[in-house]
Amino acid sequence: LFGGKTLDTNALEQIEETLITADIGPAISYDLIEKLRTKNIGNIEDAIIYLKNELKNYIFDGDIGIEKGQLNVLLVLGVNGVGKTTSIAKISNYYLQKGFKILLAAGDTFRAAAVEQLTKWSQRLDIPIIRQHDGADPASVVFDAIDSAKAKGVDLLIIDTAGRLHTKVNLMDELRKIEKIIKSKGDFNKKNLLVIDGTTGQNAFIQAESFNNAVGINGIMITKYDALSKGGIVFTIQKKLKIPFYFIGTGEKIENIEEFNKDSFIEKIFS
Amino acid sequence: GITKSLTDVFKNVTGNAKITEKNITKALADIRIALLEADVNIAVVRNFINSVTEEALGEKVLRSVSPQEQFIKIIHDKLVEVLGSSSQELKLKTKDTLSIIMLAGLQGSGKTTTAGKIANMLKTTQQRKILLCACDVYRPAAIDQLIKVGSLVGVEVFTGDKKDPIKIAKEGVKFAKLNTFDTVIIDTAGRLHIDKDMMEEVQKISKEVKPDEILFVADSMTGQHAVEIAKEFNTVLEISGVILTKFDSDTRGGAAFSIKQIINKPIKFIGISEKIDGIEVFYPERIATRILG
Ligand SMILES: Nc1nc2c(ncn2[C@@H]2O[C@H](COP(=O)(O)OP(=O)(O)OP(=O)(O)O)[C@@H](O)[C@H]2O)c(=O)[nH]1
Ligand SMILES: Nc1nc2c(ncn2[C@@H]2O[C@H](COP(=O)(O)OP(=O)(O)OP(=O)(O)O)[C@@H](O)[C@H]2O)c(=O)[nH]1
Ligand SMILES: [Mg+2]
Ligand SMILES: [Mg+2]
Repeated sequence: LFGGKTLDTNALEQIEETLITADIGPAISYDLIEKLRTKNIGNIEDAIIYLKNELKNYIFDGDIGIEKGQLNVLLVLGVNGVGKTTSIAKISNYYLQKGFKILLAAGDTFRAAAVEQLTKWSQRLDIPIIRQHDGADPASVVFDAIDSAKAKGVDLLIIDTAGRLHTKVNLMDELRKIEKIIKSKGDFNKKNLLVIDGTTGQNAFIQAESFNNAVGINGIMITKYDALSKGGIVFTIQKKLKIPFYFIGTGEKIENIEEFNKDSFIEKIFS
Repeated sequence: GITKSLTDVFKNVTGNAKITEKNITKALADIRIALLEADVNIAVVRNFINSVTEEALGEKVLRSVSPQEQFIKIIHDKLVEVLGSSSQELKLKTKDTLSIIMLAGLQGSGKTTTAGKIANMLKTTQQRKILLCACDVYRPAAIDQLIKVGSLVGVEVFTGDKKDPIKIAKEGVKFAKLNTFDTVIIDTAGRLHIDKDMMEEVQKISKEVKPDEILFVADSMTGQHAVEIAKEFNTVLEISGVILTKFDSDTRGGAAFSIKQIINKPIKFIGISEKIDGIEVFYPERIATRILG
C-alpha cells in the first residue's frame, strides 16, 4: 500500500544483535531500531548505511589541543587496570616524535611496583621521570613534578595516577586534591584524560560521568581496541557528556596508539 | 531498578484481577532491557527470556495468589540456578603433596593481585606453604609487582630465568617440590583470547605443569564480549573455575551470568578490593539481585 519495504523480524534481530554486541547499549540500540522501522528500507545493506549515518550524529572528532613551546599538563586517570600507565608511554612516544620535551610524574604511589613500571617505560623512551618513595602523597609528587616541568622548560608533563574505582569516595577525594594542586600551580594548558577499557560494558559510561563530575574530563582514550570489542559505549558517552575521544589503544607496544576517528570507528562497528 | 519497574507493570493486578499474558510480556520486555543494561550477553538474554517465558505464562503465575511476586521469584531463581554451582571451593590435593594453581585472563583483569589474594587466603585458612611463580616476562615490572605482592602476603616468589614462561613454570614446580612447598600459584601474562601465539603459550604452560586448578580471571565490568573471551580461554585451557574481579565497583556484573551460562564452569570467587584480603566466595543470590538491578 505504501510502496516501500521494511525489514523482516529476522533482519531487525540481526541488526539489533550487531548493535548490542558492540556494547552500544539497549537505549541507543532501541532508538536506532525504532527509527529504522519508520523508514522504507527493504534490505540489510541499506539499513546499515542508514544506521552508520545515524550514528555519526552521536559522536564527533576532537583535537586534544596540545601545542609545543608551552607547558602542557596531562593528568591521566581511570579505574584499575584499564591501561593508564601503558597509554602514558604510548602518548609520550607519540609526542616525542613531534619533537616535544617530555617529563613524566609517577603519581601512582600506591600499587605494587607502579613506580617501577612507569620508570621502565621512561628509561626505554629516555624521558626524565619525577618519582618519590612508595606510599608518598601523590599530591606531593605532582607538586614537585610541576615545579620541575616549569624549571626544565618542558612542553608536556604527563601525570600517572593510581587506578581508582569511581565508587570509592576517599580515592575520588584524593583525585580532587591532585586536581586542586595542579590548578594552584598556574594557568598553563591542562587536560584531564580519562582512560577506559574497550572491553568494558555499560559501566564505562558511569565511569566517565563520575570522573567528569569529580574533576572534569577533557578527553578520553579507549584501550584494548585490539581485543575486538567494539567500544560502543563511546556513543552514550559522547551523546550525554559531549567529551571528545582523543586516542585509541590498539595493543601493548609503544606504537599501538591511533588518533580517534569517528568514521573509521563507526565502520568497525559493522565490520 | 527492575523490581520497581515490575511493580509498575503489575500494579493494576490486585485482588481478584487476573495477571494476563499481555502484562507478563511487558514484564519480560523490561527484564530483557534490564539484563542488557547489566551487560548480559544478548544471546544469553534471548535464551534466558525464552526459558522463563514458558514458566511465566504457566499455571503457577497465572493462577497464583500474588502473581507479581511469583513472577519475580521465577526470574530470580532461574538466574541463581544458572549462576550457582555445587563446587565452589578450590580443588587442591592434601598438603603432603604439591598442588598447582594457574591464573589466566585478559590484560589488566587482576591476575597478579588475585595471585596474592589466593596466597593470603590459603596461608591463613589452610596454613599452606605457598610459592608464587612469576610467568609474566613481558609487562614492564610485572615480576617486581609479584615480588612486592609476595612480600606483602609473606610468601616466596620464584622468578627463574625471567625469560621463558614455560621453563619458569617447570622450574618453579621443581623448586617447590625440593623445598617442601605444598602449593604453587602461577601468575601468567595478560593475553588476548584472539592472540594465537599467546594462547598457545598458556596452553603449553598448562600442559607442562598440569595444574589442579586453572582459574580464568575476568573483570566483572566486561561487556558483551565476555562470552567470546571466556569461550576461547575455555577451549584452549581446561578452565576449572572463574574469578570475577573488581566487584567493588558499581558494575551490574552481567558478565558473570554470560560467562557461567556459556562455559558452565563454577564461579569460585569475586574480587572486592585491591587489598590482599579483597577476595570472597561467590554467592549466586547476591549477584543475581545485583544483575537485575
Ligand atoms: N591488548 C592491549 N593491552 C593493553 C592496551 N593498553 C594496555 N594494555 C595492557 O593492559 C594491562 C594493564 O595496563 P596498565 O598500563 O598497567 O594499566 P593501568 O590502568 O595503569 O593499571 P593500574 O595502574 O593498575 O590501574 C597491561 O598488561 C598492558 O600491557 C591495549 O591497547 N591493548
Ligand atoms: N578495586 C579493585 N581493584 C582490583 C581488584 N583486583 C585487581 N584490582 C586492581 O586492578 C589493577 C590490575 O591488577 P593486576 O593484578 O595488575 O592485573 P593483571 O591481570 O595482573 O594485569 P596484566 O598482568 O597486565 O594482565 C590493579 O590496580 C589492581 O590493584 C579488585 O577486586 N578490586
Ligand atoms: Mg598504572
Ligand atoms: Mg599481571
